Amino acid sequence: QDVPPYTEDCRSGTYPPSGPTYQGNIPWYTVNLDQAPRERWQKIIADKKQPLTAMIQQIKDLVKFFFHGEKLIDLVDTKLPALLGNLPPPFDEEMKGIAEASGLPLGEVMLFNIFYEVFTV
Amino acid sequence: CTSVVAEDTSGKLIHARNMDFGLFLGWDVKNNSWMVTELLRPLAVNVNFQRNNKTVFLSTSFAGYVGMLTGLKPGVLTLTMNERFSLDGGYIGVLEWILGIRQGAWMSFLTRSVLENATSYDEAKTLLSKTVLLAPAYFILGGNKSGEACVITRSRQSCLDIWELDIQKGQWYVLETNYDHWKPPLPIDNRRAPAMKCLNRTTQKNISFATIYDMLSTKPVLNKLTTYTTLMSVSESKFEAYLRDCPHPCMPW
Repeated sequence: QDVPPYTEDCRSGTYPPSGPTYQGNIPWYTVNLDQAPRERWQKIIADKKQPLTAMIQQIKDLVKFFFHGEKLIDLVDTKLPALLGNLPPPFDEEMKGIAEASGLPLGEVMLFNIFYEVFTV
Repeated sequence: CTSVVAEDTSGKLIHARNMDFGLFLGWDVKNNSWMVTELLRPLAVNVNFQRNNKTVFLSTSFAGYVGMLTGLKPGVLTLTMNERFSLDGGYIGVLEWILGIRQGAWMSFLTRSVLENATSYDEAKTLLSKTVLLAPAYFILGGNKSGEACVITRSRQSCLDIWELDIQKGQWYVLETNYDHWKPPLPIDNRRAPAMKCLNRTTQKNISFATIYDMLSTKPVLNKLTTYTTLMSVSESKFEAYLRDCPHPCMPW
């Protein structure tokens, strides 16, 4: 159907995935739960640092757009990390490790992790 | 999101989901796409969580995100979470948490905790239905035996409904998008009816990874927000995940 809502008849023969709706396989990683929480995500973050930085920049841009200015992001960077200790283990330490490995401010890593909850409005 | 757990005629369960995220978070006019959705795709990773060199659970996640939205615990359960939009939404829970009222659990942390620690379908169901949350949610849970599948509809404080498979009554799948299953979906966002039409046309005897992937590839079940599709089977220890795109023309949600 070429006008909204762009419905179509039930597809068939799409598996194994190929064609324009398939963008590739998702890469596999191992996270060792025996490691210290700060170290668990380092390999993944080393590989995904650039797209993670781009994603968080986009969230910051949206926050700035919706709230007209930098003030809220300043609060995220300065005040949110102080609340990290209230998160249950091992999530607090894992986020610290992600911030260290990515070079991103801890508050912004926290913002990314709570974004799904906030978005349920 | 669209999540489904279906039981084939031999009693095996297949759990699958389309992960949709990024609605209203910046529309790229030039590329006809949601900016956040596009940026999430390269962050998608499959993670094998191990302890003592043994797999504890498998998950499709996003790099930098420590909670879980999709996962399989080998031999025990499969679990996905869909967003449930509400005025009493997660932003209130997050505000309360910032202000020091902290009895609620973060949804994706709870999901990960269940995948890591639950030892049975029933234990997972109890945890997901009784834990106080920061945000409303749908938990779609599958077990390892015939009949073990349900959709748990949660408000922040309580469990509103548990909708279970009922093979005796011909209910061989449970399917959840982002609306309470006992209410009609928003007319401009009805992915439920097309998904059910495809499953009903497939019939229980033909259900498989291939036919469920077909359903999840049908517009508008597949849409501009879809980042990945995951297919899981506890009984066959299979876990597959694929990055998705919905080239124009395609519904924005």
